[in-house]
Amino acid sequence: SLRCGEDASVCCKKDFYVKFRDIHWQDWIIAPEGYHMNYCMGQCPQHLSGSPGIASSFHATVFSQLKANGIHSAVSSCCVPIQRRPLSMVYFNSQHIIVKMDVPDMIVESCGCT
Amino acid sequence: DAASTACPTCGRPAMEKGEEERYLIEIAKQQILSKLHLRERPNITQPLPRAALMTALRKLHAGRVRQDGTLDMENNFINPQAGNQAYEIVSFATVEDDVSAGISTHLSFQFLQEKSRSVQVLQSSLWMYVQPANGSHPGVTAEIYLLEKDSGNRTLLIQRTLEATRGGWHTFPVTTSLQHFLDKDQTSFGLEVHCEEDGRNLCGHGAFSHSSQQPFLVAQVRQRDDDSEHILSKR
Repeated sequence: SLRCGEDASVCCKKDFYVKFRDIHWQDWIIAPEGYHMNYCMGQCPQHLSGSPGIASSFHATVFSQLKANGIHSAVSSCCVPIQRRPLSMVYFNSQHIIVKMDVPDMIVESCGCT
Repeated sequence: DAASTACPTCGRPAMEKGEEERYLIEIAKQQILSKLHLRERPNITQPLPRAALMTALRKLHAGRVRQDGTLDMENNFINPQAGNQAYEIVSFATVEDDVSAGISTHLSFQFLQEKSRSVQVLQSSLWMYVQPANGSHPGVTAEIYLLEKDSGNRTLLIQRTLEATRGGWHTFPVTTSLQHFLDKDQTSFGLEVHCEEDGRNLCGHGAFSHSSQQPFLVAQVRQRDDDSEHILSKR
């Protein structure tokens, strides 16, 4: 999976980090100190569709059938997350109770073309 | 040129740099709030004493609290067997006046959010700081009672002899009692703690005059499956 540089033209992962102190959320979020809200961007030209690794989606299945049968269509492949990981958070809820929760699929690790 | 300034994915004209960052920060905020099932960010009106917070976190995540007091969260997940809806809560006691001539202490805990959802208590324990005994006899008998506010009943939950020559933290399992409480519609979970030595309350108000010794209750809970099925069918 590619990591986006300044000019992201091909499907890649764009790093984006929010520090809770910068948005004045550090008083209720005890840990971690910030959130990696990475996202996917960029084009998926036809020769890249399905690489790296197939994004498991209905769209991918249909698209590969079309391609396998040589049907050229206007359908294009999309740049989507193909690997995510959870984020463990410790925070105060509105009753000042400390909650520790593992929030699934919060951080995009890598992107690929469907 | 126009193409180079357009969004590579959707072709929309690119935003100003500052605008884009603000937009992404708003998305990040909304995503965190929705994943934590919060409508808005909680307002912390009574900051918890930092010492109490650090003690609780240190007890929960031994070895995970860095020197500067921040929490090392890498690979610090709740045990996967509990299922992915499991989470941990730490509730600090509201200490009510010492009763029966200062020999016992009433503690009450609030679990409003857990009450609104049907959750299953996987395990729960009360953490209590016990002052060192004067040493006239090595053990101190600690008794934990469940208080039923409505009926005024008091039920003995745990009776245990503590080795109390040195002060320190002790844990008392309250899993079943907390589950009963969450299943009934009571407002607060009340416990009475009694650990007396020669007329002195070793775990009473005086005992934790320092904020880092404030008692707290830890629970590992999971949303009940039937509740999440309900959500599925709704979808």
